[in-house]
Amino acid sequence: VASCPQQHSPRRLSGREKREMQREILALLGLPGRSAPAGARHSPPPSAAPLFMLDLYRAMASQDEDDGTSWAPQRRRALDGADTVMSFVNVVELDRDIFYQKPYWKEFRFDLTQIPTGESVTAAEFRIYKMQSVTRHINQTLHVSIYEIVQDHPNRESELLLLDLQDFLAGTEGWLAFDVAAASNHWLLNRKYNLALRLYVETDAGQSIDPGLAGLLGRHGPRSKQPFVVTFFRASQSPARLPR
Amino acid sequence: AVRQPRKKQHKRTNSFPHANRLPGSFDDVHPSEGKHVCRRQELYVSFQDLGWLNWVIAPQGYSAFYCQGDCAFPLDSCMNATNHAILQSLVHLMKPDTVPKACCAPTKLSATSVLYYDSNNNVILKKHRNMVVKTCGC
Repeated sequence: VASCPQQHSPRRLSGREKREMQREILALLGLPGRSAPAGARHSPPPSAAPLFMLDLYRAMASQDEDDGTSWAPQRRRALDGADTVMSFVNVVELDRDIFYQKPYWKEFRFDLTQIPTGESVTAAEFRIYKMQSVTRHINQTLHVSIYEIVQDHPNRESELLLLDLQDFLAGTEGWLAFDVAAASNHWLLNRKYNLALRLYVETDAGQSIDPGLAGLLGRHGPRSKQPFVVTFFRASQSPARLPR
Repeated sequence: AVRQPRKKQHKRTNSFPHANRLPGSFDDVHPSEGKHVCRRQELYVSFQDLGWLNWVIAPQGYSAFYCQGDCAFPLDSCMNATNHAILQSLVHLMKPDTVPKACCAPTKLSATSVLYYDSNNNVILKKHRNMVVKTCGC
């Protein structure tokens, strides 16, 4: 017969006990430490990713009450199966624009050193904001493709792996989301593959277009419209809790 | 403490002194004929009071619900109990020294989520399953 835990009377906590209790709350909630990261305190990060993550948080928090109709089924599935969702701000951006030879492209790099261990990727999206193209007819179809850079070579073209390809009208305006789960899996399994994502834009006729002229915003765009990657992780096992 | 204690709070002689307790407050305990019935209680931990809100984006605090009270079966029929709890209560009545009372414990749990910055300004949303007590029973 299982016995009930003893009902202890509440008592005054010492300062040390209080700090231990706070540390334990942090550990239970999976929070890394008490002090704020320097970047978060002094220079505000690009706000596109936090805003998107706040939307995800609200969706997750209201999961019991909400029927989820406002979310795409794919996003809903990813959210339901995820224990951790991380957004990665674009830290380095390279352009091969109209000042270079074709094909034109845009390259995005992310700091993935803090990817959690012991978790598997269930979904990952690269999100980039598209303004209406000013140089194209609004009804012209543009093919936007995302590649993972598998290997960089100094004197020849990098090895690329196609991740996703989508078609948009030149007049489209809003967030575009590309499936980059395969790249996230590679990055999770082996950090040396953490190179970059490369984006190309082409017309129906196969003509390369400068992504900037196609209306795709990079890290020099408004803070609320900067590109980022969001990755959904699922814990492979329950975290072990050490006794206090 | 962020939430004002309710009227009956001051009657609890064993609560933490205000200055030394963790930020938070206890819910009322409704005594039933001198006994505390099994029900859900709340200890609210304010992230704002702990100074964590510059890196924890949401929520502003955490309602650490827990279950507390007596399981008085089968006399108090209004309470939610499993057959096992009723049996254990009966056996406890027969052998109070050897068999403990039925437990007041969570009967339904739900998940909670935390949104925070890591040291690289990436944003992390962490979901913790079975963290929030929704209902208590015996």
